[in-house]
Amino acid sequence: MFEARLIQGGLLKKLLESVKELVTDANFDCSESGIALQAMDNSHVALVSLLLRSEGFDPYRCDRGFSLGVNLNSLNKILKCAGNDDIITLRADDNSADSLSLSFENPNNDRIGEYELKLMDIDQEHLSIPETDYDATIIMPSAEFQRICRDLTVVSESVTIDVSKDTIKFTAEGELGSGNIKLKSTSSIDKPEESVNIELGQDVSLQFSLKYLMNFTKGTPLSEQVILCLSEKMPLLVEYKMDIGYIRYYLAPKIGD
Amino acid sequence: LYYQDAIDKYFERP
Repeated sequence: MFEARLIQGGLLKKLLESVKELVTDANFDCSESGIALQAMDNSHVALVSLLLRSEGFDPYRCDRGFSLGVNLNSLNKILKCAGNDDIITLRADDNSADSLSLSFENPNNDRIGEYELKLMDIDQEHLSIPETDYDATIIMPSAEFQRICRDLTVVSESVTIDVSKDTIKFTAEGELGSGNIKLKSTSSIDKPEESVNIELGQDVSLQFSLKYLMNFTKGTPLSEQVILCLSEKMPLLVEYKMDIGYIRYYLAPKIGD
Repeated sequence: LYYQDAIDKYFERP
């Protein structure tokens, strides 16, 4: 038996919005510790990894390991039927784990919607992601990162991210011209969520596809801050932390032909 | 010319 009741049901709605563009089908791996999902996009350029810890649910029950194969587009359609303030409960039985039950309770508990989502067998390989000491770690407002990606898309399909002592610079060059945005590290005691924090081991310069970064910024509503981790010749990590877990996006760097 | 590298070559298969 698997049962997970999420008081902040709106979080699940936002989470689905943040992965559905990148991944079509994925397994939700449910265990005692929580719900995890790892999937690559169709072109195997990006990887999404998300975790919702069991402590974030009330109650959470998972007797044994479950792998629930879900078409994310279908799940997203059903989750659109839940109100933003609804409590969402997910359930799957031992015997008939061929469907996932979802119930949506409104805050007054006088309207309850119940839905069943058919599950599917998904043969997905699970990659192990090693702990990495990154050359540069940047914590910045997520809305600012989204704006930079959106603005530079006007100029080019790719962006070069340069990190040096106290500056992160995003540069795009295209047929119509070029553009760059520099952010200096700042600290705001009153509003720490608005500051730009740069931790640097050594200077980094890497180029990435803006199309994928734009997709990653679908995670913006999940957190006021985004964490960017970069190392030379390594995938970029873009992370949005939530109270009950995280969503991490990995993107392989563009490399010279 | 640039091309986008594959992500799965950076991570280990179990």
